[in-house]
Amino acid sequence: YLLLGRWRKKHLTFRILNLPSTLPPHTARAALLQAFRYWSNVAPLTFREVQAGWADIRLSFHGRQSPYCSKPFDGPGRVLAHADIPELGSVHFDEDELWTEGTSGGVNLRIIAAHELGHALGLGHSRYTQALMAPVYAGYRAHFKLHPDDVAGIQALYGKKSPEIEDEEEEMELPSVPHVPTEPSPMPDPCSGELDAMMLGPRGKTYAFKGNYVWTVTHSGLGPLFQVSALWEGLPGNLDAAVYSPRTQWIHFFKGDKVWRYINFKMSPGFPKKLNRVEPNLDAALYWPFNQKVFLFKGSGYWQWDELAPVNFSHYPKPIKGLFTGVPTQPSAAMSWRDGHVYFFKDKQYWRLNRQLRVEKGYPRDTAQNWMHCHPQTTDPAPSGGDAPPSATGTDHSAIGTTLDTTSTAIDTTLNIDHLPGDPILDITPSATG
Amino acid sequence: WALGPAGKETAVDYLLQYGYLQKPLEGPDDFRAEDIMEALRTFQEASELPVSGQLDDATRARMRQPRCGLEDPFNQKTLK
Repeated sequence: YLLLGRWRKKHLTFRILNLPSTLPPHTARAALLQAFRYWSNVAPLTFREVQAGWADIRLSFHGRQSPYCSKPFDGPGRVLAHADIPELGSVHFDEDELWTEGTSGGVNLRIIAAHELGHALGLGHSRYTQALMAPVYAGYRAHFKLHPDDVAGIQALYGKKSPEIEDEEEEMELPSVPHVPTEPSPMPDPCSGELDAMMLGPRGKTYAFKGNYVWTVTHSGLGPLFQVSALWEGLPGNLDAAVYSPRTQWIHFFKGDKVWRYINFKMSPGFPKKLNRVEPNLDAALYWPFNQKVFLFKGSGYWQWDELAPVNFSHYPKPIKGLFTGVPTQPSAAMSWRDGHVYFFKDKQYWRLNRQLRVEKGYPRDTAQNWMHCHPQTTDPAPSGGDAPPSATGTDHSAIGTTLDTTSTAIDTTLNIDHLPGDPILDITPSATG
Repeated sequence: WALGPAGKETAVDYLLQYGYLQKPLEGPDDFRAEDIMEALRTFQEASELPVSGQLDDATRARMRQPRCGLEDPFNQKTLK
């Protein structure tokens, strides 16, 4: 066996997002549930099905195209399924296969699902060609059971199943709905629309932070929720603010009276440091590309910080409303985004600012619907020329083309943002082409 | 030459897709014959086939078998 990763918890939720058309739904479901049981029978793992919202393991069927998977399938035969390793949780089956149960024809869904769940739990491929985790499908077996190598692998990851747990399970007799202990830190629901911080990070990835978790926001949906410390080792959760500066490649995280600095996911030496020039418990932070400065926000005030120049905050904090017109005080999060706009987030809403740092009309809007791809309670009229959802990868030139209309002169004009609005520098009215 | 013109493309794609051949980061796309033969031998051994380093019929048939989309960790060099 080969170990590729593991979940730090043993009580996992799962969700079946859709089913194959070649099997009656109850037969397909039974096959998938049995696939979980192969593993929970030999290791101290429990799997609880959820019917909506987020789940640790998500099973779905797609074909040659999928808006949610970068690896298309190849039609009947050849590649049957694939899965992500922990703690990602995606398990995909090729919908073009003839999925069957109880017959040697077609491809047995239960066995393939058990194999892919092996990956989702952290196992790689086995060299034993008769093992479940062998890469090639060995065909239907009426009395299928795990190979000793499969059992050894899963127990290397999660330990053996101790008898008392076995008794407990037998008492419960609920094969797939045992109790799930609450997480020490409850996983947030991105659809709550509440945030601790938002950051446009390296390579144009948009990160949302809430509690102990972080997830990416993309054009096609949300990435998996990771514990903050799983990505940025040594970083606590419940952050106050996060900001990435393309100028220095530094990512700064703020919490309480401390600041952490990372380059990508590696903490810079000497950090975290104590915050002593700005107030602790900041609300938000953003990088403004037009003057390449970092802005820190707290209450109704802001600090403008040049990362590479000696710090002189003698005139700070300054009133937010003097520079960012129409934004709320005490924002939860803020960021300059790929479309050239500045965004402020507070409670469940967000504000979009134009190049003159004034809130545009029609704002605030609902964060959950417009950023987190959550189903609206009411159908919100599509924002006029408004927030094209984040582009899938990197900069979406079409969005840039329609949204930015920025001519190089506007970008080249180095604004010293210290001037208050009304200052001629700030009153750049976009030219016809800009 | 180990693969013959017909099989080269498919077999190399398979060996690449499943981790038997490591795509050189900077090098040219075409692989040395010895790399391909080593990859074939690794695949044949892991598939309990006669280990010849040649793309014979049994190897070709095995490559057509339905399988999982994840890579195989059987070539220690590419695994590292």
